[in-house]
Amino acid sequence: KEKIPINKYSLYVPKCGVFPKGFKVGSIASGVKKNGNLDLGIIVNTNTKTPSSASAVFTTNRFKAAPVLQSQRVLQETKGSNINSIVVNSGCANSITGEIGLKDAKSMCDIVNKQLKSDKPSTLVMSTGVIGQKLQMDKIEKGLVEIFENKKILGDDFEHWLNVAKSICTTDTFPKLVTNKFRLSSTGQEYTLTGIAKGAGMICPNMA
Amino acid sequence: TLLGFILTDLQITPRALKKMLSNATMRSFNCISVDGDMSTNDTITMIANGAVETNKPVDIENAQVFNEVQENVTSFAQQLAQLVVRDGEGSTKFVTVKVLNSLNFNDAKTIAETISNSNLVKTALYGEDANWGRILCAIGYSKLNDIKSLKPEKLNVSFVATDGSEPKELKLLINGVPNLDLDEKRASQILALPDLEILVDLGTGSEKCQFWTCDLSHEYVTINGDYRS
Repeated sequence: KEKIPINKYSLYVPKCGVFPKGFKVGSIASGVKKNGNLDLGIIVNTNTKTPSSASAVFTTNRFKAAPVLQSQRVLQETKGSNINSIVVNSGCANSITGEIGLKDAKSMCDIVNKQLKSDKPSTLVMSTGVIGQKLQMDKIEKGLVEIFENKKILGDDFEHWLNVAKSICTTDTFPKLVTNKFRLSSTGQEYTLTGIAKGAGMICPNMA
Repeated sequence: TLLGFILTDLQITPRALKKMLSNATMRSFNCISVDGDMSTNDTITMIANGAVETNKPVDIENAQVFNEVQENVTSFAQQLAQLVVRDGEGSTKFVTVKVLNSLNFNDAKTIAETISNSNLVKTALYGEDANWGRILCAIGYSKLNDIKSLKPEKLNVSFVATDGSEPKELKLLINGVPNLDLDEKRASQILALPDLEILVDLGTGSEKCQFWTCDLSHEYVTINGDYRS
């Protein structure tokens, strides 16, 4: 049977959104993706009044990629306190890359920590893309430095958030961005949740 | 690969956040399937920065507030997880597999997951073929923890329309007996919908689980036959 293609982008991508206070996000095309699309994103917590909390769930696949192992290590070390950034690249999964992959995943965190002037581990890292290839760290490092140096790249408006959602896509046909405000019934306090995800194939997660 | 992050300006203690994210993941990201494959990189991260001023952070001890936030985070995570399924490579349909009245949660989840991962169920959905036999087959080979969770004579299976049209539910199997008066025309109408539901009532208990899946198309093969190169 002939099927009419669905324009999923127009159906599921929002045109505006509300975002949590105290976060800045940025993305760049570092050149890891051959087609020149955005492939490197970062989320930074700019709120210094209270310590942040972080948590994560990870694949239960026995072959965990280097960024999974690195992020697990950071969360164990910090017990989920004072994590102030997440760095994500697409195009290369940094998976099944051995010692070099672990070193590269740690380097990604170190570069961000240095930019944020943090002498403690405060960055989590994620990667997605082709398995079994080394990260092009020269491109990643250059891209990360540019994100922090170019004031226009790091921001908190809708376009910045949408671009981060785009920067983590691989075979996705649309970026996945959800935002919502909630009010606590007991205190009346309003707060915001923003979520970004990527994924279209190799999807049946069982994370813990 | 599934990657995602959830950010909030609420102040939440690390232990409460860990419990919240774990609970939400169990009912959202761990209940989706596009193709049954698990990546080496799947990660969901959550950061709470406390930029919204509150008297004290959300913690497990304050059960009322904790439960309220947990509920919001879970439904929020479900929205995000469902978008991944809607983008399922080459997919044309979004399918909710609902398993009700199970003896325990784990077996409800196992059955929902097995149906969601069955290539034959998924290709039938793509072809809009009301092949309920494949659903039954998947239920039958599900690796259950407790065999008492599944009693054939108590099993009911239906397709459910989600567009408001009537009859909403089309029964395929009633108490273990195939519905011989199946309205094939109505079955075709429901299967032609872009969103539909498969409802499995085990009738052996009171637990339930939902999984979200999609159909399997020619396009999936095209996309995945050429990824690394």
